[in-house]
This record gives sequence, structure tokens and C-alpha cells, in this order.
Amino acid sequence: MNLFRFLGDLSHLLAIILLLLKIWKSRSCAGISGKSQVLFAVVFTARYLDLFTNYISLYNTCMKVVYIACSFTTVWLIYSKFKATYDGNHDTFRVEFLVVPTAILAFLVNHDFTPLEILWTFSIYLESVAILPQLFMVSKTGEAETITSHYLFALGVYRTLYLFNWIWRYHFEGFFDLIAIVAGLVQTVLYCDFFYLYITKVLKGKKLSLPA
Amino acid sequence: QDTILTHDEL
Repeated sequence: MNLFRFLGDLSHLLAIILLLLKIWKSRSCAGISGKSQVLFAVVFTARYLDLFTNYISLYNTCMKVVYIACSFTTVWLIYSKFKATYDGNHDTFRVEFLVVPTAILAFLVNHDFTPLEILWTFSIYLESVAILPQLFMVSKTGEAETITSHYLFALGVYRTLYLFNWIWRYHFEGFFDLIAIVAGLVQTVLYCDFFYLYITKVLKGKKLSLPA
Repeated sequence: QDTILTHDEL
């Protein structure tokens, strides 16, 4: 495992925990898209079914379990514990526009036509677009709380570091996984506009608000 | 390819 990959995993973990803590400490999930969080829970569930079939390393197993546990806890906080603070009126992205095309694509373009492999591929495609309901919500309300911005930034950094990890692996190991790379590129591009706003506004101590 | 199907990344 190279440094890019490890730092990528850490920033992913940081993003997930940051969001959990934000909701827990403020006792509120205002401004957070429950739909994006459900999609991430689906992504982790579909991808990490290999926990039952394939042991890779203790690190790998622990991270997978933590990701799944945290993402389900987040969904539970939003839809159950702090339901009253959930901003459902602004969380109006139609998720079927993401789930249906990515499911169809997973059937058509995959490494192997087996149930686990199709689910893995589906999770890769779905992850690349799962943040869209959240970004849509931010654009609809025109602003995001600073912690929410940090969350989105850490999540974007994670996929960007994975891109460097893939360049590294291709160069030194001759390994590449085209499905993961193309989906990872799409995912990173979706964050670009947000990166710009984050650097020009949030890092200068301002709240992220979009021009009217 | 077996290495791709192992999915050692998160």
C-alpha cells in the first residue's frame, strides 16, 4: 500500500467521522442530504459483501466494518434520532436518476458477470455520483455550514488521492482497474467546482455561500 | 485477471 492510498483512506474516514460528530454534537442534521447518506450506505453494503468471501488484511477488514457501521449510524441519526431537524424539503434530488442508470451500467460494463462482481461494479459507479443530492441541496439553499464544507472537502480529497494512488500503482506495479479509475475521475471532477469555492471562501474564514 | 477481481482497495 502506498502513501496516497493510505492518506486517501484516512481522509475518507475523517470525512465520515466529521459528519457523524457534527450531527451528534449539534443534535441536528440540518443541511445534510439524507439521500446522499443512504446512497453511501448502499455503496458500502454492495461493495463490502466480499467481507464474507475474501480475506485481504486486518486493515482492510477493519476499515470496511468501520465504514459500514458509521454510514448506517449516520442514516439512523438523520432518519430516526434527529429526524425533526432533517431538511427534507430541500433534499429533493431524484435518486432513481442515479440508481437506475448506474445499476444498468454495472450489468453492461463489469470485470466479470457474477452477482458479487456486478454489485461491486454498481457500488463503484454509484459512489461516483452519490454526492450529487448533497451538492444539489447546497446549491438549492445557496449555502453550507463550515463543517459540512469540511466534510465535502475531505470526501473530495479522498478520491483525488486515490487517483494518485492509481497512477502510482500503474507505474510501479503495472496494476490498473479501468472501472475504478474512470468512475474515480468522474467522482473527482464533480468535486472540482466545490474545491474552488472551498479554497476561495471557507479557508478564508467565510461561510460557503453561493452567488445569487 | 484475478488481481483485479480481488479488490484490495476500499
